[in-house]
Amino acid sequence: FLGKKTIDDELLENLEEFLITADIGPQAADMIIEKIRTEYTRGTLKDAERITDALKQTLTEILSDVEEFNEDMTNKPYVILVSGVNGAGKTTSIAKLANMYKNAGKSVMLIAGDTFRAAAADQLAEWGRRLDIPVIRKEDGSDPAAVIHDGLTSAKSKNIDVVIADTAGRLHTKHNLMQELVKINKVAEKVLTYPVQESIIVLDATSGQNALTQAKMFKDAINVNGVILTKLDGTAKGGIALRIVNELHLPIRYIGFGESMEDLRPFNAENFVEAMFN
Amino acid sequence: DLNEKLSGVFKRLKGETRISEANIADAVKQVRMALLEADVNYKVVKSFIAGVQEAALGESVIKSVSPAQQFIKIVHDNLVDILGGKDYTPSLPLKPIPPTIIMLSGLQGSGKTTSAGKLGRYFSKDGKNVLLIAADIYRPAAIDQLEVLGKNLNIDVYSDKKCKDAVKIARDGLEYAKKAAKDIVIVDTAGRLHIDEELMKEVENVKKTISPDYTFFVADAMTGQDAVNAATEFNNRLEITGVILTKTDGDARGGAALSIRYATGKPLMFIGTGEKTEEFELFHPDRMASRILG
Ligand SMILES: Nc1nc2c(ncn2[C@@H]2O[C@H](COP(=O)(O)OP(=O)(O)OP(=O)(O)O)[C@@H](O)[C@H]2O)c(=O)[nH]1
Ligand SMILES: Nc1nc2c(ncn2[C@@H]2O[C@H](COP(=O)(O)OP(=O)(O)OP(=O)(O)O)[C@@H](O)[C@H]2O)c(=O)[nH]1
Ligand SMILES: [Mg+2]
Ligand SMILES: [Mg+2]
Repeated sequence: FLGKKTIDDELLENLEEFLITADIGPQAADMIIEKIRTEYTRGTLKDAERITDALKQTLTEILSDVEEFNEDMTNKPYVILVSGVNGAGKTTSIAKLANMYKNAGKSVMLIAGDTFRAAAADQLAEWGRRLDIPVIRKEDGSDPAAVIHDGLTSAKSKNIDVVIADTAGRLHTKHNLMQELVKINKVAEKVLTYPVQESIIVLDATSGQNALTQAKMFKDAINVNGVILTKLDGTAKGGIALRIVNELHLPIRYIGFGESMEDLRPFNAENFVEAMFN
Repeated sequence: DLNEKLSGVFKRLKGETRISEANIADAVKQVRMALLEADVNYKVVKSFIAGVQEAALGESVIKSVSPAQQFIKIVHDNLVDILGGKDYTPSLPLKPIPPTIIMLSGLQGSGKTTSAGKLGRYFSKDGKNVLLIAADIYRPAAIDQLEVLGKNLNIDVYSDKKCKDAVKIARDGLEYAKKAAKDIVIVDTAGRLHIDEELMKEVENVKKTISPDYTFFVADAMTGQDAVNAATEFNNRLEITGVILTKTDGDARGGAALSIRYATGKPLMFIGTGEKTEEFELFHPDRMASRILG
């Protein structure tokens, strides 16, 4: 739709294709197009050449319209509980977060809360080894809540600044696994005497509209208060972020754009929208 | 579901004798919306709807239904046909001279390593002698992951933790399989982006080196609009045999299945229905069609 002179049906269809292909979702796309069309009819959007700017502004406004996350460091340790569906990028994102906090001068500890999947604890332990950060783990098949319990107890006694807890991938449709997560969260709060400061859901940018359901279910279960959106180094645009912010009022905390420990950056609405148009 | 959404439309249009653009206009809109909400790719939806609409127009309507109801049935039947047809039974016939070589590829986290275990079990429970080859040299503990899966299934795993050359591991693993008289070889590869030139070259080279009889693209059922991009590129570079669709035990509608089929023309063959190695089934076009339409 770039370079068009008037807002006609063809332009609106191109707009729709752009938004839907970005995984914004057909209903959200319709709403945004309606907004653009109204601005044009009202005269607030004077010509079609401005439409790209108008669209960028609308998308940026939607993505910015959420309370900024407050990193409350009052209590020690600062605990980040990481959850999400299978293969989204939780374990790798934890390595990235650990790297970030370590570079900021914090003492960090990791908890291998995935006691189910083959070599899950080995995977996190390898990251811990590369980062020179302690990893608390138990034998495969242990109760994940027990690992969390031991990990947090150790972190408190060692005066650790930041603890990041990994959990097994789980589909939100599996009631028993969601209950397990609820239990992990409760045990963490019991050991800490305060709720975990950050409960992050990791979402894969290549996933479609189901990511919204995932975020909602995890939020309902354990009060997820932030999102990491991974794999934005691919060709997926991660447009579902708009619905996540708009409908669930969850802030996107970070984006993952690669498989190395440095490939994480804080979410920035303008940059995210700019990348959508590239 | 779609039928409920259209019940009002159905009631109003009963008694018409032929399908016309006018009497299915609402139904077309609803089907389009259903497919987009199911994550079917935008261009695929456009093409699919145009095709079905063309096939449906002028059709005479069965006495007891409305044109819109009939249109929905035509949509469903067309979807089943495209996905493989209602009598489709995927199979992997073995090569007359062993080993039969299978290679798995796909984006990061799609379920390749787990599916390698599942495929291994699929053959070993029929008494076949299987070798898994751990050719992911990048992901931390990827080799350990496949070794644990193999151990739990009593299936051999070939690996070389010291080797940083995926092509060499695949070649040496195949060599070992022949010496050990294995019936089936399954090569697990690292997750990679279809736009990562270096890694796409690597997986092309693995394929050239071992000449697999079957090359699978392993795709996550919850993939969105991007499914077309990745599947097209993997198919162009590797000439895939078919697709394994994973994590179908979730509630994603699975429109990626239609997108991938449209984009590559290749068959959907297996689905992952859970994390356990026995949670692996043949792909059913009719079940997938109903799921996509919601
Ligand atoms: N390209 C890319 N790959 C990523 C990114 N984040 C994670 N990955 C890859 O995605 C795959 C899965 O990552 P994991 O960290 O194991 O995902 P997980 O959510 O912990 O998986 P489970 O524990 O099995 O549920 C790995 O190959 C990672 O290297 C990213 O931002 N970009
Ligand atoms: N629920 C469910 N989980 C699955 C299925 N298939 C794989 N998984 C899970 O998805 C996650 C990723 O699976 P992997 O086999 O590690 O994926 P991968 O493609 O090998 O990942 P990379 O090698 O990092 O690219 C793991 O937690 C698996 O247990 C499935 O059909 N259903
Ligand atoms: Mg993990
Ligand atoms: Mg793997």
